[in-house]
Amino acid sequence: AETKTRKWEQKQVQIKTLEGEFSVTMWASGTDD
Amino acid sequence: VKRNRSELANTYEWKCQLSEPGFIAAPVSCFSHAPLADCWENITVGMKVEVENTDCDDFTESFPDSFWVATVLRISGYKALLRYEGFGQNCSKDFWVSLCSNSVHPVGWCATRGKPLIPPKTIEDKYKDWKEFLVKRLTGARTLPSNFYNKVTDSLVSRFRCGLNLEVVDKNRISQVKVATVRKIVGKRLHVCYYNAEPDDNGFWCHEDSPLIHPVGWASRVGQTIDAPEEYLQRCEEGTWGENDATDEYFHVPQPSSCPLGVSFQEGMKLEAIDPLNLSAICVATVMKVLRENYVMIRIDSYDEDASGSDWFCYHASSPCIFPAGFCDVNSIPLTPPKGHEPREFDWTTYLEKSNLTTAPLILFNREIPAHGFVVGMRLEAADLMDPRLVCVGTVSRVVGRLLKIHFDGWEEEYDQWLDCESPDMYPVGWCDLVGHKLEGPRTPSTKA
Repeated sequence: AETKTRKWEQKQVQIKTLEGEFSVTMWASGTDD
Repeated sequence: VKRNRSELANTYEWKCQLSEPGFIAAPVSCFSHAPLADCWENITVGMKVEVENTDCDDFTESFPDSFWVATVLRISGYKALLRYEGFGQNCSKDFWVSLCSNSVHPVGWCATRGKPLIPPKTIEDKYKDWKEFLVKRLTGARTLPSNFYNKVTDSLVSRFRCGLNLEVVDKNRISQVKVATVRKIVGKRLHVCYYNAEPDDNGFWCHEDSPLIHPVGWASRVGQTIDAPEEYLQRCEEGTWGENDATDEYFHVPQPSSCPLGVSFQEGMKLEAIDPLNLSAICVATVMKVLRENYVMIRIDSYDEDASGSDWFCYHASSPCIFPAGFCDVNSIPLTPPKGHEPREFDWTTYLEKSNLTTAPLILFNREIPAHGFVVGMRLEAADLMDPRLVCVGTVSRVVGRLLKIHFDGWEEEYDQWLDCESPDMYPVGWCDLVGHKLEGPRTPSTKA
């Protein structure tokens, strides 16, 4: 489970459409560092 | 990767084959030397990306380029089949793209650049406000890491650079190495030019992890013959290296021997080996000389007589390309017998008894079989090692433990190559496109002519 936590990180992602901006929670593989 | 257009003229694109029924590409993670191989398992079907929206009106001044979210439907090597979000089961606008190209981004990339996502024309009237739909589709889904493109760029960087000197198997005399200089690097494949080469000599190509290249001073250290200028040999003796000399740290060190003390390859021992001059053949061979650091000189017994020793070839004892006597028989692989013997009639036991010969003991060979993941029918890109500047489309046609038979599409079986599953001369589908190397397509009737 620890490995999985390190591998996939939850992150807030900003989305911009023609109607406006909002954010969603997505998963990204943990290679950001 | 920006490359000269003329170099990439007529490069083959997999496009038309990718959607064929039964097409299966070897996964990127099978190629440990390939860019992003270590993190490719995190690239999965169902992942969302932001990608150029080509289903739109001509570019407007306010939005010169248009992006939308897409889902990864299939992955073949570095290529992915994408479907724009909102298309449901409609596959009319599905498209293949290289996941590493600069037109594919993690979700969120557009917002950081102030670009609004613009829905494709086909579905633009489906919703008045796309927010609710996108929140539903994107929440909890996976996307690429925000630094994915940097990862791609980093993974393409070679540890070598142009101008470095190294020792390379002499393509004109395979029993020796020759000093050479790196002239060009494409996708970690090195184009080297030999010292003292003829003006029309086009040098040699190999991957930076190839066992055919060695650090400066290697030949004199292990006892291999080298062709080099006097000044270089002098430096080898003194151990004085310059900034343009590729020293040990640039190279992979072969596995040390795990044999019990006293057991080692000896001159005269018989074995089976991939013919370095015809990679479709595994042949009866002889250990001609034992060098230092577990290197051995091997001669293929089916070659014509040549007392000069120019046809010997250097293999490391841990090489996966040499096998114990009987390997081919056990695995139903045709074995090329020694010169003067008929392939159908050759039998190891009779041969050894008649000539009072011994075979190299089983324990000396690398018998480790990694969980490589290759299966018959998988498609890939592979260097033609008889002309290694060419990278061609190929198919895994046999798997024998860690040994793979690579068939070059459209060519006769005699052009097949036996390669180890960890060979750095094989690449995932889309590798050439990613690194800017020309890809040779399958042979067609016109190319045959």
